[in-house]
Amino acid sequence: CIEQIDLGSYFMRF
Amino acid sequence: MLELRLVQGSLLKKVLESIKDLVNDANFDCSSSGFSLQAMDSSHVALVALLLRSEGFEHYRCDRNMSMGMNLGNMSKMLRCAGNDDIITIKADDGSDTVTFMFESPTQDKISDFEMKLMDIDSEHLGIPEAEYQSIVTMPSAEFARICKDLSGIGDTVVISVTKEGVKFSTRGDIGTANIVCRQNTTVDKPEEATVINMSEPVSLTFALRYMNSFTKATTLSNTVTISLSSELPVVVEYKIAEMGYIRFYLAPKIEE
Repeated sequence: CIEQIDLGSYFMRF
Repeated sequence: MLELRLVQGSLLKKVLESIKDLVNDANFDCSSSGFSLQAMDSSHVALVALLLRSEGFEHYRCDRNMSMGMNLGNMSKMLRCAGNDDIITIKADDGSDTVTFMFESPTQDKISDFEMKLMDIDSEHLGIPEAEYQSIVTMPSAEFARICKDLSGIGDTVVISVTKEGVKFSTRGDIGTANIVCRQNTTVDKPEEATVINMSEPVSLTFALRYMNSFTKATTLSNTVTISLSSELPVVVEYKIAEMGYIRFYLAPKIEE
């Protein structure tokens, strides 16, 4: 199963 | 007061055409350094970052930092009314809830203005750290677009693998598999036809082709595209915009669970 990662898990949220 | 005059108005038309299907609404930020945008798609998987530097405008006046929320579909409808050779001026007054796009034909015999309603957009701003990428591939943008289009007829995802020898794009689907290898090729007549690989470590990552295909709508902005990959980071697909700036698309990978 291949899961799509969310961008927010990489970048800091402001 | 904001007034930005862009002689090569077609650049703004192309920018809108390349992002309007990815992002519905976005805040355009205007400061003394330039006109920029950062927005995520609704599924929070892809992000677009646009910068048009102030030096690239023939006239650039931005008295105070402004953020203008626009529906990109509506903005695109208005910009489509500008001719490809038209000069485009963006105007807004402080505190106004509208923005005006003025189009001038090169011979000044036709001048149009379109006023568009602004909207309040509560967008999430992400901090993107400067990063060292393990592999950076620069290749002709049309070639990259062709590969993404071709592979999307076969599978839903693309595996991008970079080694010293080249960059490989692979997919698999119900009907079979496909592998396309582009070798480093710097001995071409024109620099924009070269495929250049700067690699500190080999990398292999999987991405949704639907998004990659959407990014390639920016192909008209630049002859080349730069794809920056690291195993711990979203891929960056960058199209330079003449001397003015860039449009960068960030896409989070798909990971085997």
